[in-house]
Amino acid sequence: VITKSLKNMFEGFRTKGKLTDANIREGLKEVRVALLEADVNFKVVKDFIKNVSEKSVGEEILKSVRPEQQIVKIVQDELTALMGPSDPHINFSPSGPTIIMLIGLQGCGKTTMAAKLANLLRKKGRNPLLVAADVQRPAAVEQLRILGKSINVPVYSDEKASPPEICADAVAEASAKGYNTVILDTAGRLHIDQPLMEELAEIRKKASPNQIYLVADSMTGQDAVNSAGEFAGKLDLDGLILTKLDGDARGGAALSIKAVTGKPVKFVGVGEKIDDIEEFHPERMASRILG
Amino acid sequence: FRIRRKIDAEFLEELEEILIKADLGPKFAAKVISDMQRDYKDRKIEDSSALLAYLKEKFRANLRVRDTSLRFAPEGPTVILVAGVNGVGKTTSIGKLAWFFRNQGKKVMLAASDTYRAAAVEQLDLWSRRVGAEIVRGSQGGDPAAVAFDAVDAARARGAHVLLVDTAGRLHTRENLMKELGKIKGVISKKLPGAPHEVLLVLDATTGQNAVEQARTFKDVIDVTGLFLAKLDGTAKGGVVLAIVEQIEIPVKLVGIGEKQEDVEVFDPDSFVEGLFQ
Ligand SMILES: Nc1nc2c(ncn2[C@@H]2O[C@H](COP(=O)(O)OP(=O)(O)OP(=O)(O)O)[C@@H](O)[C@H]2O)c(=O)[nH]1
Ligand SMILES: Nc1nc2c(ncn2[C@@H]2O[C@H](COP(=O)(O)OP(=O)(O)OP(=O)(O)O)[C@@H](O)[C@H]2O)c(=O)[nH]1
Ligand SMILES: [Mg+2]
Ligand SMILES: [Mg+2]
Repeated sequence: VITKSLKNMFEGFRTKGKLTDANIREGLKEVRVALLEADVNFKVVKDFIKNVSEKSVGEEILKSVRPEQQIVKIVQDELTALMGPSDPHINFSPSGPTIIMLIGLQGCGKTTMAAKLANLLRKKGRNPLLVAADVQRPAAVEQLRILGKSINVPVYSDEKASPPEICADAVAEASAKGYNTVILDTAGRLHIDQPLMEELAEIRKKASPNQIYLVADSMTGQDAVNSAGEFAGKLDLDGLILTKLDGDARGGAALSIKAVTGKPVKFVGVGEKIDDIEEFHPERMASRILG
Repeated sequence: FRIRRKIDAEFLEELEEILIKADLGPKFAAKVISDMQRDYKDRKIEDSSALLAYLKEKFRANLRVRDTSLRFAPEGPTVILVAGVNGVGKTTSIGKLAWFFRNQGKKVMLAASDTYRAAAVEQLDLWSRRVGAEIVRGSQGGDPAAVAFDAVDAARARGAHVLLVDTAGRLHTRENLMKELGKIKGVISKKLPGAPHEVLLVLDATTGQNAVEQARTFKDVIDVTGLFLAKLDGTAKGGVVLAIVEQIEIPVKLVGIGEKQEDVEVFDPDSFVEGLFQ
């Protein structure tokens, strides 16, 4: 556990006298390893450590009574600030349906999250329509249909049309039938798949989503910045959703993705059931990453 | 990476960055570099390109230390149990393996032992039709071990050469789900001595250090015999398998390089190691 070991390390230094620049740099080496072990991106860690060491090697730290506590606090505060602020608020469209589009790599949890979001928003008084825009994965439409049925939310699908057409038609259907929230579940895809990345731009053009959320698996490693960077570059993201936080992955990818996209984490997935969706808490994520 | 360079601090820092970015993990990368520093002093390796070649050979050798071939039953059906955490590519990898064996003229059967997730059985069923394999299924929400039991029976009775058992995704931290997986394996071995002949853990190549925990726990519960590294067609390097091969002692046997049936390859240490440095 980094914060305990950081404190212990500084404790050892302190009994020998005052904390020095060298002591602090040594202690931060341990923070660096902890962050990398937590899968935070290499460059993001480099910038973070530089930032914290500049803040802690200052005069006031070295003169204070319990300097090691202060450094631990700086690390935690800095991480929390980077992860936050908490922002679960969705900017609903003032007129017409609010269209939410979910995108991301294969298997990160988009389809499950689409149903979770639909359920959450319906409990908050919205009238949602789920849209099965993944026509390439075997039984993807069926998966969303079954989930929709389990929460009594209708699912729009059309196995003969292309994803952009499906989404455009679904929005028209929603306007006609009075659904004020439309959730577009798209097929998982690689950020380096040009035609499929172009398809996302096409969906955006045809369906004009109000909110585009990048869904990411919290156990993603160093590659998180590559994929997130590409998705963010191709479309204007409005937010991030982290999934599978019920596992024991430290989730450093969250920090990397936040750093490279600059977008807020709106929600997190904490299990396979429909109710397993929570608001994001930056300070909890920060201490999870630190271990 | 500029070749023919002097081995200096800057070179070692650059090397550490490459290894960490390839998901080798900071501690594993640090050990690789300190071992390497000790070795090159002894061998008087003068430039960085020679050092790089030496390092790549070490990685290749480590990946080859365990048998990377699939184990088959001496007679009767070969049973392959496939497990892993949620969304890594188990069902798709089974579809690919089914195609792989069908292509060799083998009779293949699939067991839809994911009785939990929405449309999991439908997904596997579509794969069975796609590749021409039989499928054994139970009822939605039913006992997954019962499906495995029936499938082993059917595989033997109908002369299937290979039986691939699909299981629900489960986080290794869920004790009850890991117990359930242990039960599925237990039922298979009781039904057919020697089975399962292969226990494959599917890992997502984009996963970071948590893959080591996944490997450790799954091996403890169902004695994993091989890794199937899926989604290697992305930009993630999958370097975490080096630590898994060394510390958890499970060989990488197969890789997934796409979403189509033919996007499966037998693991090749040479091209994998080259990929780490690209
Ligand atoms: N434990 C856990 N499992 C999750 C979570 N979210 C999704 N899953 C599971 O992860 C797996 C993949 O979820 P999907 O919703 O199919 O993922 P997807 O992004 O739609 O996948 P593709 O459409 O193939 O790209 C399923 O087994 C889900 O039940 C979560 O927060 N925790
Ligand atoms: N690009 C790429 N995608 C893959 C690969 N293997 C699987 N996928 C995709 O990953 C997603 C999840 O695959 P599944 O086979 O449903 O994964 P799973 O482990 O069975 O998921 P659960 O049963 O829900 O735990 C699907 O969209 C697959 O097409 C691969 O090698 N490359
Ligand atoms: Mg999906
Ligand atoms: Mg599956």
